[in-house]
Amino acid sequence: KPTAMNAFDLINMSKGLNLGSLFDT
Amino acid sequence: MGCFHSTASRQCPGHEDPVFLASQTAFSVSEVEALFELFKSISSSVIDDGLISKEEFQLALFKNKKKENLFANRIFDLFDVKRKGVVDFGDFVRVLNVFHPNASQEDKIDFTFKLYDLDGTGYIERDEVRQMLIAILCESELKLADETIEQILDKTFKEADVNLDGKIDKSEWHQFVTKNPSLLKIMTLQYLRDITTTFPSFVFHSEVDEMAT
Repeated sequence: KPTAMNAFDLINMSKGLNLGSLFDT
Repeated sequence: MGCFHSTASRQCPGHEDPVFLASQTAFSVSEVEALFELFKSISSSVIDDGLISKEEFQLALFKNKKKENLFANRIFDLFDVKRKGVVDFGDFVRVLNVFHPNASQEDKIDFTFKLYDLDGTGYIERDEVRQMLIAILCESELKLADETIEQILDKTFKEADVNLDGKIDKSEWHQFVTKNPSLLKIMTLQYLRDITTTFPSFVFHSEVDEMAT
């Protein structure tokens, strides 16, 4: 349930913050 | 030390000596060279100028250069240490170093603070967190009522904003992240541990004496 999460846990789900995809060359 | 000069094939703006970069970071010389293979591939994807533009960064992240994303922009701005609108190799390595599994927790916490302090005021403010929440909801096509967003903000600020001034300062952020270590997950890239196996071709381009590695 989103309201049980803190805002930053939700924000961190952004693909823009997950740099692992930089390594998929 | 410090007097190594790259030869012609390595000359590109901001390309620093791998031995020097390794001495400043958790990476070995071979790892810095492997990162150069990654850097070359990203920095030549749109214009082959030896620098990563925002468009190239987004293309590498999303495989789509037209995708606008608040967070990718934010991360790019933090890589763009010299504020030139492009990222050179030295800054690429030094910023990725913060994402190394062996980098210090302090550096990771500092980086996330800067990341979320969208306006650079020295505080993470409620409006900034709201803006980021709305951005992630748009990105994930998830719909939440305004009231639910405010509840999430209330809950977060209740936990993080210890002095109740409506904004999160650096020391409050430090305490909050220490209590919620999952928030630092995005700050560690396991890929960086075995970067030389991901980009083995660095061996063919290496210009550093094996003794130096």
